[in-house]
Amino acid sequence: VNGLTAHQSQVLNLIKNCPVPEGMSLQELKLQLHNMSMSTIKQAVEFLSSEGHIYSTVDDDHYKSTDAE
Amino acid sequence: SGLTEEQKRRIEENRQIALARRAERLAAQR
Repeated sequence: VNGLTAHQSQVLNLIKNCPVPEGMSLQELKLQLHNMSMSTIKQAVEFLSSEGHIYSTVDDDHYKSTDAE
Repeated sequence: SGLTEEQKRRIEENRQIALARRAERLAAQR
């Protein structure tokens, strides 16, 4: 629908729904996405970041969505 | 929140960059 793969959409939804001010860490993503390897998660994060859907916050391990307020 | 002013500034800066990038990609798709 939005031009994203299933993996990319899953990663984006988790980041979108994370209420923490510094966003979601790669480690938290891995804990919630049992079906995905860390390298798959990192690839999705890189793509979403290059498209402007998400951005890094306090370091390169934490991300927030541009959709979230 | 537990973030420092410096961290908040950096986050806002990255958000603006991402928003600009996103607008750019959307424009390119049309």
